[in-house]
Amino acid sequence: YSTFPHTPTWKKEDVTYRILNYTPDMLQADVEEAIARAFQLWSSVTPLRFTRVYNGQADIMISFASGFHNDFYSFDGPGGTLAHAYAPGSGIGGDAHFDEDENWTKFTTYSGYNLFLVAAHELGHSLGLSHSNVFGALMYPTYMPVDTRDYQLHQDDIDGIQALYGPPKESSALPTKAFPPQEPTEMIPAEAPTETSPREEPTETTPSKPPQRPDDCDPHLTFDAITTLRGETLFFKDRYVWRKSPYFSEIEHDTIFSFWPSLIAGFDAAYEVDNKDRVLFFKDDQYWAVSGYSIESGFPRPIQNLGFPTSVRKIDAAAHDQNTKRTYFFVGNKYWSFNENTQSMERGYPRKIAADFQGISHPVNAALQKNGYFYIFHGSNQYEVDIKKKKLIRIMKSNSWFDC
Amino acid sequence: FPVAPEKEKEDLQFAKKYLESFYDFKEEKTLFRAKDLNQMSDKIREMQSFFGLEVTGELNHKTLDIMKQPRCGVPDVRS
Repeated sequence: YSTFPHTPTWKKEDVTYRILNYTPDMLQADVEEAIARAFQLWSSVTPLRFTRVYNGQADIMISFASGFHNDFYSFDGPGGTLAHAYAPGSGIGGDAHFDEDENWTKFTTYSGYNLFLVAAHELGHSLGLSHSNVFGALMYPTYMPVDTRDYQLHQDDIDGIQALYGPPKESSALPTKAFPPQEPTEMIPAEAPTETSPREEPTETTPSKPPQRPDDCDPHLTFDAITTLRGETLFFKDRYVWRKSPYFSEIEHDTIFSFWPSLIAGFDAAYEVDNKDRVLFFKDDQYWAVSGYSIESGFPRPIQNLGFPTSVRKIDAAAHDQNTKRTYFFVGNKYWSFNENTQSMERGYPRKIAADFQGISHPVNAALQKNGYFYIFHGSNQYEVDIKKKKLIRIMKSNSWFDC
Repeated sequence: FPVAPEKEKEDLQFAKKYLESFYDFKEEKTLFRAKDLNQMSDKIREMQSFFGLEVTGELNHKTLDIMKQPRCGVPDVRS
């Protein structure tokens, strides 16, 4: 993260904002909700409280404008620059301007820009953050169409804003004041009690504390999915990724969002088809194909496309055998064998896991193929299996890869 | 794939404006064209470093792709 020169911040916890005008692209109520949600992102991780006012000067004045709009930074028509905002200060300080020549939308689509996402970014500037070079951070300069249903700030954004204002006071993580709209008043006194009309409880409030990543050497650590990817090995749990690479000795910690922002966390299974530079991720009854960072078009697809009966609603784990070009899918107490060459399930499956993989408990949480062995994970144990002979070699802790 | 000459000039103009807007590039008209390009190449390097691209100082496709992505109007660096 970075801040503006001389680190300007608001020298108070109660900051006011005013919406000066609206975009015709969205309902007024949707504009107001998007902006209130954007403020809520920041208030949930700082002591700051944001009060909406309807008249006079507010700290943060929000407006939509096209081309030249009375500051030195004219907008440039559709695309290009979407919005900008000013660092905390008097006058234009803190103000956020949105380019009316863009198509503003309530949800993330590929034909417009999600106002909540852009507003959240610009309000980061209004509060004193500058741009971050951490890919996936909200304060990254370029727009990234991500799913905003349970949008959470990136850890880099949280670190940045808390460097300026500190963490929230325990009881202060309250919803933004003056949401929903109240009668226009000159100024809502800072000490006014928080009023939230029963009519519109805020329904989507960002949890103030994202779940923590388990320790590498937690003896009870289990994984949702594991896969190789271009010579590295990625271990997934919730939204977290443990990355083991031959290029650096330490385990690197990332989030799924930082690699694939539009994929929802909590995979069921993953495997790499290495000769195609392709990794498949499975969640519920859908799967995605990625190549590096980019998600192949036409995904997600239903897992039934792979040949599963409709009775199978999710899979537990998957591992690909590079030698036979077969992928094993583990579901409950059974497993399927999928022929990657013919892109079809093999006859005679599903078979019982216990029949061919003696000594291995189910359900299988994750599976990995590496160095000619399958590593089948159940709870906090993993079973090293000779793929050819399907013979159990040894049992280890699931996190033995982390040099604990 | 090699870029067509006309397109190249257009891209160069676009890149120049981008670097002026977001990387504090100030085009100083000097007699020595080579010096101009050096200054711009420095700024391209700065932008490539910021976005985690391979730092070459050259206006390659990946660099141009990022420059053409919709973005925030606040500069990434400032003097």
